[in-house]
Amino acid sequence: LPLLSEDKHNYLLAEKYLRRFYGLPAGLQGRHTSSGAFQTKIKEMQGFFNLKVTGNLDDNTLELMKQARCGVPDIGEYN
Amino acid sequence: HFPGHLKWQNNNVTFRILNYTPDLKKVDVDRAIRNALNVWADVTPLTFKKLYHGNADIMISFGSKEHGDYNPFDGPNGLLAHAYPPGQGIGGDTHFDEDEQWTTDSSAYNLFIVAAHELGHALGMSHSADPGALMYPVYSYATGYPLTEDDIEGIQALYGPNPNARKVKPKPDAPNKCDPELSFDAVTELRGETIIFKDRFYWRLHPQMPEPEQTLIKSTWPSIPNKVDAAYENPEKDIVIIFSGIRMWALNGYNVVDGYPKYIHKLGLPKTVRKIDAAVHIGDTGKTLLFTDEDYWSYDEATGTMDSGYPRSIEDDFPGMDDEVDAAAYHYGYLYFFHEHIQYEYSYTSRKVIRILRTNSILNC
Repeated sequence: LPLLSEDKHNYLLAEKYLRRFYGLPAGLQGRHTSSGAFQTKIKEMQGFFNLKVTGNLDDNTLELMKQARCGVPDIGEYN
Repeated sequence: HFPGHLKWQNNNVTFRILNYTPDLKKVDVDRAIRNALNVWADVTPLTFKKLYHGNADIMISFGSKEHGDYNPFDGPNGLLAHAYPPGQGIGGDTHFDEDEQWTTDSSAYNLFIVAAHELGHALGMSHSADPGALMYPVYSYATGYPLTEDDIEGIQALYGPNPNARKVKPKPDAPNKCDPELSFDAVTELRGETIIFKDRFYWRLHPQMPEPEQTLIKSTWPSIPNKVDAAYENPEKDIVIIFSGIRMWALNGYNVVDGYPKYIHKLGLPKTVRKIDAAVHIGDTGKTLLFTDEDYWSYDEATGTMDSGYPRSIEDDFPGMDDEVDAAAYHYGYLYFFHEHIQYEYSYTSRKVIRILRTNSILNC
């Protein structure tokens, strides 16, 4: 199978994290909306953890996403 | 809080432990859960009654991957546990990921710490952005009283204080990097990064990272104390020495070197010295300067001995400087002395203070 590039792997990890903890909408969306929503949610997460709010999946942000944590979302409803 | 400030309408809450993890003795799980509930009972009017049959408000269980609530766990690490806010049915229920290694100490995930956090959710607490708060979403091991002011204010906003409480002393919140009065406990380099210790936390400064990253000391180095007095890096040996009280630890990267802690007197300091205020290694000379009260010592790393003619007075040898030092760092011929909220940039060659800055200017404030 083609191995996922590291960037692709990191993107999928981040997408899963943001979906679970920041309400990133699941499922396929138009190219434009998905990158917009993704970036908005990255900013929300960076704001919560007092990281520099860049909207980019930088090392700091990725490192925090990999840390062991509680499964309850950081914002909004927990259904 | 959760949207709608969900809470139990009745202060007498019931709980039931449905199953147990094989990682721990049953009595250790019972104790961890009871202690975790007591953390919240101590600061509110809530009481917790244990049921052994039927339905309880808070149903506690261990499960892995998909465990019946459509919120699957993910195997070892990552998600450790979750809990539902107060309410009927699944409301209040608390689930622990059986694929984790549960412990009663710092060797893996401490069940008491995770349970206290999750039961906070089961009572209506959401996540805190304060890295020192119990309700901070990322796991970190810490000893001592688990609640900060932030946690206590949150739970008492829902249920009020405990009418019979003995006053508890909350853990201080995380230090604010832009507090104008901020002072440092210790500063050291670590493989090109700058590590700044303050209370139970440290900031990590990386040349490419615009924002310093604040972390609990214990979550990176569980075996070094929560209070660091001084620290320095010897880049030739690729080790950082951490001083706390009369003991010192050696770190090789993020690992503690075997054989430590040792007593600081092994360096040749007299027994009268009970604490080192600041330490800095001068790469150009191979000497490490150790500051205690108004004096300082010079330690020769190559020979492993204290230089003769010390201690000497800080004021005499570093004119323009304060007579005491909280922390010290050395960069390209300049010594940076931190004392209270002031930072002195001292030229080692021209032997004078070049600039005076605020301590937290190093933290982008």
